Amino acid sequence: MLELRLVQGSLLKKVLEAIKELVTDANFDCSATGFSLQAMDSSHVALVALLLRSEGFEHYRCDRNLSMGMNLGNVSKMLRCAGSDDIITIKADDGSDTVTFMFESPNQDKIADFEMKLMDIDSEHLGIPDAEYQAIVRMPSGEFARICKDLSSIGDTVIISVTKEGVKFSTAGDIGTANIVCRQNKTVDKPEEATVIEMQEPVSLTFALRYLNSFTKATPLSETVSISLSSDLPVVVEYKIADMGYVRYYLAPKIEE
Amino acid sequence: VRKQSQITTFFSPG
Repeated sequence: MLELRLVQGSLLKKVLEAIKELVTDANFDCSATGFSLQAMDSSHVALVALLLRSEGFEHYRCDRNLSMGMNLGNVSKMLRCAGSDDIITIKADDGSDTVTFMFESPNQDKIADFEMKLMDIDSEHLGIPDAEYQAIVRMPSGEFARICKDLSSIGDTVIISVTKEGVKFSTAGDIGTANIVCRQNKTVDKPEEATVIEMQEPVSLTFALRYLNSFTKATPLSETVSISLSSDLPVVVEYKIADMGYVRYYLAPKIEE
Repeated sequence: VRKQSQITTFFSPG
């Protein structure tokens, strides 16, 4: 028996919007720790890891570990039927091949339940080792989204370089080139507007912009984003979900042949 | 010329 009640149901709607472009089908794993997902895109270039900790739910009952295969486009269709202020409850019985999403309006005058068929998905779970990154950049998520969008109108790839001067995003295409430098800026009114660079050593990596643009679908989940870079590892782009967990995207770099 | 690497090059099943 599984029953997860999330008062801030809009979070779940935003989570689906953040991952459905990258991944078509995925297993949602439910355990005592929380509600999680790990999935790669179809070309195995990017990976998304989601965690919503059990403590973040108003009610969290998960009698035993359960993995539920879902088509994310279909989940998104269901959740789009929930109002933005609705309380969302996810329910499933042991051994059932369906999951139910229940939507309650804030004043309890409307209750809807949507039952969705589950599917069998073969997916390999990858071990992601803890790593010390050469550089971690924290910046406003809207600013990062703007940079990725702007650069993708010029080129297909971005070189992200971190030095003590700041973080530089560079691209080149048929019509020309573009460089955007963001300097560390801690002297802002609100902490979420700051750009903070923690650098152990300079690092420069090249990535496909279309994946980064896809990651920025998570922008509504968090005011800030952190970008962790090391020369021999995929970049980690993390959006924290307040009090609950995170959506982390991993993107394999483009490397010299 | 740079080639796109895959996540599975860096992370292994487990």
